[in-house]
Amino acid sequence: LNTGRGLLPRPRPLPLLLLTGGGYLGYQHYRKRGQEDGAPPPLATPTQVALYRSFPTRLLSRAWGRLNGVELPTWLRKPVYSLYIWTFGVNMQEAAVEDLHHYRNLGEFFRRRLKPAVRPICASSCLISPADGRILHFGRVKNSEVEQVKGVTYSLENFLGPQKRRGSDSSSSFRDLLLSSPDNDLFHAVVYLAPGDYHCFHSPTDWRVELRRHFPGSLMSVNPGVARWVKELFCLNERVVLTGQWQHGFFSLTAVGATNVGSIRVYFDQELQTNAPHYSKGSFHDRNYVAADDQVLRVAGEGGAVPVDGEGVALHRGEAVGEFNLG
Amino acid sequence: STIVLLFEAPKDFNFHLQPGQRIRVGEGLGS
Repeated sequence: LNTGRGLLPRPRPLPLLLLTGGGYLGYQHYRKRGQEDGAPPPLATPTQVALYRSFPTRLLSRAWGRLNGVELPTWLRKPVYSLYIWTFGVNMQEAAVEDLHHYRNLGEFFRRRLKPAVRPICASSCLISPADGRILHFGRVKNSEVEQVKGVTYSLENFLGPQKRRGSDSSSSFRDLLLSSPDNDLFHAVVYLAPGDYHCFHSPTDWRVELRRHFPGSLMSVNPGVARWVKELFCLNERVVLTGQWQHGFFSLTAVGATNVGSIRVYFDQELQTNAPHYSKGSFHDRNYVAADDQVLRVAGEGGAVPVDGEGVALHRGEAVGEFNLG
Repeated sequence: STIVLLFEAPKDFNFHLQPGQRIRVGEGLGS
């Protein structure tokens, strides 16, 4: 062994670094070339997803929330928020309060409201955008699989959870379960909110929310790059699913959390608690808004009790529904 | 964060969108 060691040249750090770094760059280059050939980007393997999920993102998220809850001294507010504005391209002219000293901490700044006039409601469309952001994907739902981004799908049933069956027909597909008429189809649209976007969400149409289903879960990033890499990402992350009915039948809005934005608030649902320190995997918590006949449901909204008759929570197009919070 | 809309609509429902486009609260998604 001694002789052997004497024969081998002592490994010099620089050549070693060049060798390994060059090898890695070469691997990345050929991997990217594979993508340029039109092949979809390789999906994460179950091991890679498990590894990513084992990362303490909830702990990070909650720590991030605590940090952003710390009140900043007045003199520090302008520099800190100006850095955030510059980094994420925030348009403060649209904010209801433009004076940066008004926001006591980054959490409050993140929840800033907009001037009502800066978001006019499109009158000619029966469906409007619920949030500011970027359209990640949209289209018709084929079979019972939804695309999170082109070519990467997730199961409708895993995403929404079990739905009550109409009648006794157990042979129909999950998708058929949701449809009220064979002349209709299921559609979907995904809006990605970047860190600098306004983070409240509004009602995309006139509809009634019958059920709120909260899935505690991972808090992986939902950045478009990760959405291309992790199949079923939207089924793994913490999310709040609101389901109900609109003029054409089934309607649902789902807010999906992420590492830096782990908390979701729904103004008419004060019971909802997201980004809790502990949760049991695969669990979900329902809140039913369709009261039994004799029960009159009252739910507390941001501006006091929201009227709820036995048919669920009535929401109007453009009405503020909830918000994402840091941490 | 992400908002996912899943809804039933007549088969001739049409989106007025482009993938990757910027969108803001209140802008029409389709009809």
